[in-house]
Amino acid sequence: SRWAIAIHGGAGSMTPETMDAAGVAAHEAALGVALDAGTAVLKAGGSALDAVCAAVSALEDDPHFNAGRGAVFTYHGTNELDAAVMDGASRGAGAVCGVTHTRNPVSLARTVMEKSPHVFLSGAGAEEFAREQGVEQVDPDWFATEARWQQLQELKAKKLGWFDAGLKYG
Amino acid sequence: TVGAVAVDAGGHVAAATSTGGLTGKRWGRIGDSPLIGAGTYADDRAAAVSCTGSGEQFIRAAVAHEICARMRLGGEGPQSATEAVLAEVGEMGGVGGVIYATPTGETGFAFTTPGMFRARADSDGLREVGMF
Repeated sequence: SRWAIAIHGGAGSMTPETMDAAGVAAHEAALGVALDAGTAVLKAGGSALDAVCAAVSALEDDPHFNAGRGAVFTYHGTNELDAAVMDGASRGAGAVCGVTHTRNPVSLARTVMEKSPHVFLSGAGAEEFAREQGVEQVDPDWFATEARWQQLQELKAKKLGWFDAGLKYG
Repeated sequence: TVGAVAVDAGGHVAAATSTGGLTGKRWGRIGDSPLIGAGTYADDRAAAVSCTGSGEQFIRAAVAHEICARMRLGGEGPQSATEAVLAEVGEMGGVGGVIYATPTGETGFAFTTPGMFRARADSDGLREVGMF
């Protein structure tokens, strides 16, 4: 009868040297909101699947984190989102990649798991499925933030090569 | 990359992961996050796992499934299995972090980066947030 939840929230190039006290407090608060979203589900007797989806949806909606709103930019200045979900009881799984209009990609991944015979959908096809299933769609501008845009410009200026690993903006 | 793992009062586990990928990625590059078995995996016989880090190495090490397989087949504990698989990722030149939850109510994490923003809570009253 014991429940538990853990979350991670990647925010890009943040180290003790690059984040001030206000930044630390803001990120801690945002993590707390997502943790509480998942915890509320479990406290009420809800499923682990509902809990992880609630927590990740909260993280996707918060511009501090690299997922959903606040996602990093591709080289061509777009936000392309990927997500997956898996239920340990049934080993049911759903995943999507390269979506650009779905507000909460984790919700679409869950819909793939529950409403399709497939596990992994990509790009335009995934979003066609999302629209058919009534998964919330948004203008791509929803995902864009100025901070991530500046990170892309910095990366391009430094011409680091294949990845952003040197800057750790992923 | 963000993610969550949980175990409910029925002892069932689940994992979810979501990401925008890498800044400046090209050619439709996809990392480990949406790949079942690499960045995300859940199995009531072992654990739920969500990963963040250098996706190419996490894909090659099939990190999330590998942690569960070491637990299920080798009887290894979750922390030991997680650290061992992250070490394999390191041998490939990768870095990152992992969170896990087990059907018995354990949660934990490990990371090989300067920080991994994380938080956890459980029915015993634990509630903690950590960053570095």
